[in-house]
Amino acid sequence: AARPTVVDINDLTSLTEVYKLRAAILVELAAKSIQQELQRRKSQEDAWNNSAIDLVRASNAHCHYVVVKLFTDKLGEVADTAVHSVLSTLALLYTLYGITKNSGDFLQAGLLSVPQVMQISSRIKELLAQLRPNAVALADAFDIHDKKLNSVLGRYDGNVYEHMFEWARKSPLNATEVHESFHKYLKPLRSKL
Amino acid sequence: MNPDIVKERKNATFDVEKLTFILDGGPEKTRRRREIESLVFSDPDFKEEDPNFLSRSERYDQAVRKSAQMILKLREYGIADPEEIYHYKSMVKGNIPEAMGIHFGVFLPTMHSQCDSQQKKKWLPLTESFQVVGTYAQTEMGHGTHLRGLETTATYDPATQEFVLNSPTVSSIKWWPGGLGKTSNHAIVLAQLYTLGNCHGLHAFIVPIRDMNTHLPLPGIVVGDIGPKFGFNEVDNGFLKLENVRIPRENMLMKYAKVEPDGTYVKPPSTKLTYGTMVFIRSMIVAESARALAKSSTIAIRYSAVRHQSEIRPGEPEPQILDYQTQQYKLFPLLATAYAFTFVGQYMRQTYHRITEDINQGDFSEMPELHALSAGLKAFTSWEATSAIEVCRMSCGGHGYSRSSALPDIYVEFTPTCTYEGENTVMMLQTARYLVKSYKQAKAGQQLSGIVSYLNEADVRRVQPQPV
Repeated sequence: AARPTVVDINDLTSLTEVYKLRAAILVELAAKSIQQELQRRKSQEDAWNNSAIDLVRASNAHCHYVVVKLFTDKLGEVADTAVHSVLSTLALLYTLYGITKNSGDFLQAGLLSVPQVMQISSRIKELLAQLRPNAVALADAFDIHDKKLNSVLGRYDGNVYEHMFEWARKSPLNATEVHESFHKYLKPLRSKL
Repeated sequence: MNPDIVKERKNATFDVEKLTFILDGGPEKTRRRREIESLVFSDPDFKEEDPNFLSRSERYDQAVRKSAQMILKLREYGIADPEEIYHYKSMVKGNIPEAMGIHFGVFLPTMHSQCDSQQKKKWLPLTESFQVVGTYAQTEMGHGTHLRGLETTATYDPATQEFVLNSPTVSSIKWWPGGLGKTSNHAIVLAQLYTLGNCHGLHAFIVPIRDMNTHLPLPGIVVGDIGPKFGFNEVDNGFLKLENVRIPRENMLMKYAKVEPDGTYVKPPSTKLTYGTMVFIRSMIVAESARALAKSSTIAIRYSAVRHQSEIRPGEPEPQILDYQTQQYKLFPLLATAYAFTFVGQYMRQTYHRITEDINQGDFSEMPELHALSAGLKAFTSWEATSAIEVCRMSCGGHGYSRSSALPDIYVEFTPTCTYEGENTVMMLQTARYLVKSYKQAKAGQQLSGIVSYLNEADVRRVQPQPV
């Protein structure tokens, strides 16, 4: 495994490189697992099956790299400064969060050191605070019409409680003040006790 | 307007509209999307009862009514662009799948991609005029993602120039296809082709299953609804048992593979072509993952802005729960993921169209990469999105459990993407097969192209040192 390398954790290109190497190393690990199984005289099929966990892990890392790469590439197409800034913060958060969620891969591959992972965790907290003022606006940008969202909690006007109460009142169970089961079961029960 | 949410919008540091344009792919696309939405939302014909307050049968009935309305109106408005049709339908169905989703989303595209010109002439007018309502019957009770394991047989009879379709065992009964139980009168059935004593693997056949006037099942056809599921209440996922059903030779989809009248089999140029429909759907699932995550994070973040709870500093008023670091840590990475997957969805759609164009020109070189990439990204994004929707639901506390939040519906309608169109673990293994093959080629000194080219450079380059 490579010696821990210094990564600029604010540079998406550098971080994309780290994801790429993680994927490459995990593909290599999976391929070597198959090789070892074959050397133990396993058939090709059994060698494959006995390496399946590594294979899924490698594919997962490959897809993760593709997502990080495409997110980073997309920023290059954004002209508006303010939008570019907030999207960059989102991309950095997505990328760093992915490292903390899979830190074992990066540490085991020698791509990051423990101090770097610690540094990334505190950087994430800064990014959360940075995004806080824009959170609702970033959700609004998806521009999902209330009738499509169909959610009392997610209404564009935020008037949750009034509409939740109104929604509940319409429930068929509230069609009558006293449900028929009272007269059918509860009242007779009382007279028998 | 809730005062908290007004305040939140005042805090924004960027022009929301400009970001919406980027998510849509440009201002014109945003304008057109909103125009289509207003067509649906202002239309009294789409007014509906809250499905949460209806029985399963009432829900199915309402869904079929809306689908029928939708078909008439798409024609009336002359909406023909596939993406616009997709968006119009998406607005009509809301958070729940539509009863005829498979007819539109799978049966019709398969007709376009797998029928030869003769067959198109016959079947497309019937399909587009809804004489033929179809589904795609591939999965069986005992077999799903592993297509070579499917047991349904199609045996060619040269004497009558017909195929005999049969479900040889209980486990071979077709199971799950949407719209199969009560809606469709035809099915594209995937079956192992036998001709002149040889098996040629999986091929697609158009099988009539219900009478086009009475809608009663045809002789040899046992068909029905598989019963209630986790969600998808509006969809009549069905079962189909074939008892030696005879169909004409012309009913085998023959754009690529063919069976001559005497039973001679003509191979397709690439075995992966039958996968064409699946690659298309998997590319769409990536975009679905983004949409489901965008909806869930929108709900959870807006609610977290209006909900006040507990206290951060003694004596101060209850803060918005979005001010708690733990709530931000739950929701903001998911919001970022929704953006990431939206851009991946855009990339997959562009790539799919580009490579499909190449294939139509006879260039199949990028098909293996597209097949591997769409399989892996379908699995990766749907797994992430499914668990993320649950996080959004729980971030809304008890109210997230109410159907009025829409989060239960979003979850139960989205989570099947992890098991349909290829069970996710199997998808990851298919991607791995391509990665290991590419790795071996790189090791042998071959220069790779496309998204796996990093396997050439990995062993020599390391991340360059940077000042911390």
